[in-house]
Amino acid sequence: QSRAVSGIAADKKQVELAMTHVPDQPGIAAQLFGALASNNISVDMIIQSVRQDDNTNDIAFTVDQTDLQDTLTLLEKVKADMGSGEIYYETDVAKVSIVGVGMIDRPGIAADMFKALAQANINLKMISTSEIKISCLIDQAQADDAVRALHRQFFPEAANDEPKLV
Amino acid sequence: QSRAVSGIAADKKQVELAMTHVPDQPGIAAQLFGALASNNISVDMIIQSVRQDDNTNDIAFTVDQTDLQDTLTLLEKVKADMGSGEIYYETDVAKVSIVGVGMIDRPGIAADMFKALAQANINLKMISTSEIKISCLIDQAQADDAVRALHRQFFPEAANDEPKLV
Ligand SMILES: C[C@@H](O)[C@H](N)C(=O)O
Ligand SMILES: C[C@@H](O)[C@H](N)C(=O)O
Repeated sequence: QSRAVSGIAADKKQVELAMTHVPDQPGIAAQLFGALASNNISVDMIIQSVRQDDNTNDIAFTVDQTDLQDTLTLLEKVKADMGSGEIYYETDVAKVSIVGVGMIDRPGIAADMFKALAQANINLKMISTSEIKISCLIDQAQADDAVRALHRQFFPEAANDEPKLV
Repeated sequence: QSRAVSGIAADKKQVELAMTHVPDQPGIAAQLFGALASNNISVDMIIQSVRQDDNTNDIAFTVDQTDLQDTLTLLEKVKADMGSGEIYYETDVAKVSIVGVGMIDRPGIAADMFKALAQANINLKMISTSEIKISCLIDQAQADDAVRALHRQFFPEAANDEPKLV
């Protein structure tokens, strides 16, 4: 079977933010990301999972660490305008990804990635997938361990080389 | 500025599931997706956002609707093995996406997508992004409205054509 994973990527320069406990109704995500776009803040990941039992939801996203202060100031305005929501953020995170082609058609690949990281005792804070990339947000302090673990998992023949970072 | 969005996609054949209130500790995601992979169940989206205040998290994912029953049976086993977690699922969902290139570098594109859907009174159940695709899970009943709204937003010059579905 041809190799599906072509490389491993680690990004230590992103920070993770979220507006939590926002009303799960039309227009909320539009209001949040409209505000970010109007202020020219580039967003990398946007992750929103299933709603909570109290009909609120959390909207998480990442920005470059250099945009943290501007983003926090903006979120305070959005929270005031919305009249609801809490602001959450974590700075010491890293986004680690496996990169490839057609990964969605290979059920085991995400599982293999998660197992490799679990064996290195790495907690997955956030998870997001696409056909060409499976990404996890983890503690920044564990980023190097994560890359090594993923390298061992997906490039075992290259055990003595430097990880193939993209 | 060159067009970033090249097409609109709608998939009405997926169902949304989640294991909710699982311990936010290493190995949990690995256990869940390891079980799915061992049973050859293909997963499309995997979405996990920030943890909850009680140190649990929710792990959401989608599968083809034909795999729903097998997946639910399997989740009951995983829940029993884990000794924790609840099973959540929704069948009447659709995944609508805008597809393009380099979309992460254009801050306003996700905002424009969310605004177009909000104006059509469509609630965004889940959100996931990559450089080439921004996807939202919505009510299946609103899928056609969603595609029309996105078409008006991103292909206004083609207002009288059929939406350019990929
Ligand atoms: C929570 C937020 O995504 C909301 N469901 C919306 O559509 O904007
Ligand atoms: C919730 C789940 O993703 C957990 N954090 C894990 O690492 O497996």
